[in-house]
Amino acid sequence: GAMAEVSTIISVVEQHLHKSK
Amino acid sequence: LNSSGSFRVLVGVTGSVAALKLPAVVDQLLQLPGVDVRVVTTEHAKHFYNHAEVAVKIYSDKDEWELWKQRTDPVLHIELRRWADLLVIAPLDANTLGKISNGICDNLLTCVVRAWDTSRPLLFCPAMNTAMWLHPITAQQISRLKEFGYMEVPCI
Repeated sequence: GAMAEVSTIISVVEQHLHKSK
Repeated sequence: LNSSGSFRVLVGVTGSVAALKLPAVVDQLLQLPGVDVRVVTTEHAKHFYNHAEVAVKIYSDKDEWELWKQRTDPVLHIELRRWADLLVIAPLDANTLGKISNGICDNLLTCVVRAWDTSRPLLFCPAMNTAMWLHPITAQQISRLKEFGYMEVPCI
């Protein structure tokens, strides 16, 4: 039950950032 | 993008050991161009990270109560809901997962979630020990959150 890698979390946020543009 | 021109990310942090990654999460978010970051913490989460290592404003339950003195004062969880373009809860512990899946809102973070504008993305990153993870209610609660339209970033 370890949290997702930080890099994975950042890349999901980044996808939403690009969608918002 | 909102009128400020930035993409505003609100990071929710709860009381799992994985909360020790908060400074890294915030640092890496700040490296994305045009991203503004704030943090909402639960009281238990504070145990796992060093406040001084987090470069952005951290809100906690105390701020919610201190901000409101009279009827015309703003309500913090509503202000934060309005402010944020995206909410990412990392880590989401077993207790807060249980609360959110049942609509319970007894602290600043769960109030933000309860008031969340579901046209904006809400990401959650579950983290708990294996024994708790294997309890059959975990899968039910995660599936409930997905029904609400929230997006899971699965644990490893």
